[in-house]
Amino acid sequence: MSKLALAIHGGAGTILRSQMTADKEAIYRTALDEALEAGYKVLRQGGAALDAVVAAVASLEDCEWFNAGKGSVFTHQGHHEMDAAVMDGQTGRAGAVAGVRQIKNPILLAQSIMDHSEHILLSGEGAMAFAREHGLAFEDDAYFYTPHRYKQWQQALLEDRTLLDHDDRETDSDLEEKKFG
Amino acid sequence: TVGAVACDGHGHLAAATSTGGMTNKKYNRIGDSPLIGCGTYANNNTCAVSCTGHGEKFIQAVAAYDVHCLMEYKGLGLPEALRMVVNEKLVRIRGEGGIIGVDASGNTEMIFNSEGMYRGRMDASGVKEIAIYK
Repeated sequence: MSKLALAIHGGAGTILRSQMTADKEAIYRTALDEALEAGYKVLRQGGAALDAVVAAVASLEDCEWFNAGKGSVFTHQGHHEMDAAVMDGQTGRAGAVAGVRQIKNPILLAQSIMDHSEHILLSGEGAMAFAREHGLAFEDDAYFYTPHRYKQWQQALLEDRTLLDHDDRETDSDLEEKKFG
Repeated sequence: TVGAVACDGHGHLAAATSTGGMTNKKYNRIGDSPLIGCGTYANNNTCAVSCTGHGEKFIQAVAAYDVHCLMEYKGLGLPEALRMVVNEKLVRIRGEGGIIGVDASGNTEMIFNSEGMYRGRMDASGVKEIAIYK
């Protein structure tokens, strides 16, 4: 007998104890709680697992403190390139998108690709054209700008490093531990 | 990276993952998140999983599909399959990160080999957990 269940993650990486303040932790907890509630509400009302995971992820995409959607990190060129995927365990259907910019909720685009195309993975400009044709919401670059991501990007540029999620380290020696060049 | 897995009232499973990638990435690099079988996978017979971490390693490991395969072909339960992929296979190739999963009975599991993680889960038995691991 199956039971309703939902699990979410907001990424992995390094959270330095010294940098996790009570205020910041409260923000993360609230965002995680909102995502859980958004997804579980779908299940509680008899909705499909597919819609539940999309609702939960869309909620996390709307929070600037997670690396997805609004909170996406900067690329080397100073843009925000986002990827997303969704898969239905009942049918095996899947939809995915890679390297898109200015899409408010990439997970909704992934679901739309699954539902309204013969394809599984669309990327870049083509994926964005598909999003326009199917009425997905776009945001300008200012929506995706956050001071903490900008600071991370500037530090990474200085060190010529790429950084994994949530890496808030600020010194050269700290960054050295996280390079993936 | 963010993600979710779920089991609904009909026992159907689903997984979703979304990411902004890596800070300062070049060359239109993409990681595992949009690659079905690497960062995201769902099959009603076994599990739904969503991955987070160093994407190149999850691609190398075909991590998400590997969890499914260990359950389907080797008969492992979700916790053991996740442990093998995250704590053995990924560790061998220095793959940092984790996977959340749900099985066909609605049991959720979360396993990470990185220093920090954000997670939450909720189910019909009344469990509601939000945790930030450091």
